Amino acid sequence: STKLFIETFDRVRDHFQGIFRKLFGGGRADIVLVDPENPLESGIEITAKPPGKEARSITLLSGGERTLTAVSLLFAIIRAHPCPCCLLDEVDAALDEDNTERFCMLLDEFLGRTQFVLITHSRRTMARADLLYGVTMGERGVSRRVGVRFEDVGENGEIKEPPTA
Amino acid sequence: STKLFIETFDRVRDHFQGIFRKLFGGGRADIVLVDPENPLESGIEITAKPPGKEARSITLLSGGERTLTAVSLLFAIIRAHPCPCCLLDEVDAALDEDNTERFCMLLDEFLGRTQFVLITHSRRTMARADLLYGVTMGERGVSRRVGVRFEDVGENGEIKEPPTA
Amino acid sequence: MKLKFIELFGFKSFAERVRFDLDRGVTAIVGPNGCGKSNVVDAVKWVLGEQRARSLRGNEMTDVIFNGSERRPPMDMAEVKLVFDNTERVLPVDRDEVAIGRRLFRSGESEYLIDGQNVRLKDLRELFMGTGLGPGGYSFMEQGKIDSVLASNPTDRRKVFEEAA
Amino acid sequence: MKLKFIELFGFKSFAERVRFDLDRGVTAIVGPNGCGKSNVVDAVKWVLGEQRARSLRGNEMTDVIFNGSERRPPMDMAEVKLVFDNTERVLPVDRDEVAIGRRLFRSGESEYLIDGQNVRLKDLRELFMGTGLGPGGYSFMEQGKIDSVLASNPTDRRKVFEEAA
Ligand SMILES: Nc1ncnc2c1ncn2[C@@H]1O[C@H](COP(=O)(O)OP(=O)(O)OP(=O)(O)O)[C@@H](O)[C@H]1O
Ligand SMILES: Nc1ncnc2c1ncn2[C@@H]1O[C@H](COP(=O)(O)OP(=O)(O)OP(=O)(O)O)[C@@H](O)[C@H]1O
Ligand SMILES: [Mg+2]
Ligand SMILES: [Mg+2]
Repeated sequence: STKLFIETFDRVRDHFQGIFRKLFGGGRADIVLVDPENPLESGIEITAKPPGKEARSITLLSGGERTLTAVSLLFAIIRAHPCPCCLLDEVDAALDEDNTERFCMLLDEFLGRTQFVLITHSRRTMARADLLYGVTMGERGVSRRVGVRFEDVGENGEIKEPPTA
Repeated sequence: STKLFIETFDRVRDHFQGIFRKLFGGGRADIVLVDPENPLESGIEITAKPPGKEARSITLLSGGERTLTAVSLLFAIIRAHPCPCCLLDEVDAALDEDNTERFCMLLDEFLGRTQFVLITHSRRTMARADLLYGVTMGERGVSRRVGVRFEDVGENGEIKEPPTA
Repeated sequence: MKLKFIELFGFKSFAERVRFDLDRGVTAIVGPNGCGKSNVVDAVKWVLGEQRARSLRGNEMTDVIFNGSERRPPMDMAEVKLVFDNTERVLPVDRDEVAIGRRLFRSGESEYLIDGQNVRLKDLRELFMGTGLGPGGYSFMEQGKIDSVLASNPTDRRKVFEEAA
Repeated sequence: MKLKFIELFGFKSFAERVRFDLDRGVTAIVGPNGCGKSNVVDAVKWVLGEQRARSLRGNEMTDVIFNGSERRPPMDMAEVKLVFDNTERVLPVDRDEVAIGRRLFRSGESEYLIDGQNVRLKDLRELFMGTGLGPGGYSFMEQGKIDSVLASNPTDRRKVFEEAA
């Protein structure tokens, strides 16, 4: 229904603005209905202005900036409609160290209501995990799980010496 | 013309098979005209079988395997039609350490005829570069270049102490 | 509601029975390219009722059954099991623990299980209605897909918001 | 033929005149998210004759002109210059060094330069015909686009090969 859509949209918008500022350490972002008279059919405009930069088309954002903006919107939706489990596959791929760190800090705010499974190659994300598993193919073509400690993981996620698991 | 297309296709195919084996340390791949009677209109099938695994649809390949397969094809085309300069923007994003290393070794085989500019966040790729530049935004929104030495770069590409450039 | 563990057997590269006991907070899964990490995400989508082979990177549903490696023959069945902590009674089942399972046989036959009882796919999907967990929605962010949250196509962008509301 | 340097002034985030002297082998460019690395790739595409704003992540061509930051006003012109070592006479110019340049003014006026001489866009593009260097073709692999080399759409996949032949 229209009323439900608008209520949800406004809540998502509110969360989006806050999460964006947190992930970027400033700046501002918004989502706007192009045709507010016609919410169920209207297009949706997304604007994002990283701190210190001018507002411009989101197509001009860098790869990492787009990821952070997308994550802000995704998590705004999750905050509006919490899901108990959230599986994220390499969402930090385009992020540098500082942005990865801010992303990990964002997860902390959702842990009350949402459980996360993250697939990652980033040591910084691994360092924030409560539990770490490695998947290996000791026998080619066949996946196995190893318990992994953070110290066993080399740069960029290769498992150096899987402990006897 | 048809003759030119078939000649180029066969050369690309030949290079593709060899480069794939090099990047994967084995396995095999191929490109095939679906309709060889009608080369200028035919669809093209790409097959890729990483070492130790069965041949299956390339849609089932992992993110890193797809990147390596795509790079094999891209470089096969470059070998068939050398271009003097090649700018690659974060093509190593999905690759783990070992695959990044093999990618860097592949570049060595092309250096005779092709000059490379690589944008990367990977320390391993940076280590293989002959020359390293950092781009920073000390003043927000304004890009500047700094000369960077490999020792100045932290994990995942952040520039720790830009030397006086 | 928390996911206690994910168990795979015969699902894609998991020829052996493998179980991932999850943390209540953040569990990270790491490993080299192609070792099977994203396959774990596919497994959770699938057992929650995903019916589109494309969404699991395959062409047909039987693509999810382990189809052999250099040393092993193909298997006849894929099975995934999820066990939830349901002490908060988020799921409409009056038990502290709820197990769901899905099996697919080479013949094309399927089985769907809730606490060991055979049910229809419909029942399994309805179990999660209203929890926010399911193959659509925001529980899953597949590898390489984070950018699609900012879809530039107006119809795709609306879809992003409609799934939220 | 080697690219000696790339110089940007007023192009996207490069409000200051910045020059990248390139190695004959591999030059790597690193830095945090959003600092301007991919803008350098856009700059080379643009000066070689790219006419599609979309291919430069913009909506209109004037999007490539520095349009301000929190401390600086927009600029009126974007300029990119490339200087080539032409001792092998790969370019049809009888000089050891060839400079090409492109300027775009806020008014929409454009200038194209070969060794300081004003030419038409057509002349600039024809200079590189047959060298393999140019906005199409395989000199550029943009961020996030490596996967498109394996395009699953048959028409897109044919395009990949047709540009090679
Ligand atoms: N039915 C199947 N039987 C056996 N192996 C399969 C099957 N389907 C897919 N695979 C294999 O699973 C592997 C892909 O695994 P997955 O996508 O989980 O890798 P990954 O760990 O996520 O790697 P990356 O870090 O590169 O993303 C492929 O090598 C593929 O061949
Ligand atoms: N016309 C312009 N004027 C000023 N700044 C611009 C202009 N066009 C784009 N930008 C800015 O350039 C930045 C993007 O730079 P770029 O894409 O090169 O980043 P990057 O270094 O590749 O980052 P990443 O590692 O995240 O890919 C954006 O923040 C964008 O706002
Ligand atoms: Mg993966
Ligand atoms: Mg970039």
